[in-house]
Amino acid sequence: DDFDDDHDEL
Amino acid sequence: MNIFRLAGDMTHLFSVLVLLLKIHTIKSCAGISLKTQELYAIVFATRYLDIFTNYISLYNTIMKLIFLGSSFSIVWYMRRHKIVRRSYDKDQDTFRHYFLMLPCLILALIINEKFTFREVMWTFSLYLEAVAILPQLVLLQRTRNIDNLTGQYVFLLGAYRAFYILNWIYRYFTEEHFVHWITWISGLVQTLLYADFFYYYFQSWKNNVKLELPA
Repeated sequence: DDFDDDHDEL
Repeated sequence: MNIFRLAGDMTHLFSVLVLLLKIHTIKSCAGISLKTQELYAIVFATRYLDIFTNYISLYNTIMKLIFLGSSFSIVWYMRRHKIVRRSYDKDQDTFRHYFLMLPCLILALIINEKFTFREVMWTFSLYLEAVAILPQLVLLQRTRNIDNLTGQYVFLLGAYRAFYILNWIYRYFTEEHFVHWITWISGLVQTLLYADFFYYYFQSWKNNVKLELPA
């Protein structure tokens, strides 16, 4: 979902 | 993944390894703020809630485990290890770090990308990370002679977010998807908080003298 691609950084 | 982000992650990893090296080998945490370490453990715990639910890449998962594992073990060392805890300077490390958490949480509830639990927790971790270094910087000003490992640790910790800012600029120009302005601003505030430390760190390196922060 969009949470994942928004927060793909550490 | 781009070179700036990789450099940022590696710098962050090295900062953690330098600290673990110091604590594990010389069994000392002199000059290290337990408050900052606790804040960082909370930063990682609230940012990596989804470590087992959503898989981004092997690299991402491994790095998350390293940051979680190292931050909690450093807190454990400084609190529980019978030798290390003796070198903890608790009368100097007096920053009320829990007072930092509440404003960050309230701000995250008000200003966030989307009002979901995960998103608010993630935003909270960003705001908290921006100010997590404050207890450590205060302690450095009180600690007269800062040893090299501690200086290197703080320097690397500050440098990693500076690399991330370059990464966000790079992603802005190369990918249509770019990070949210909340990330930009917290990252900028975080890096600016290191500005005077960087200045004195550079001075001490250039003049080859012991690092000292003015009280």
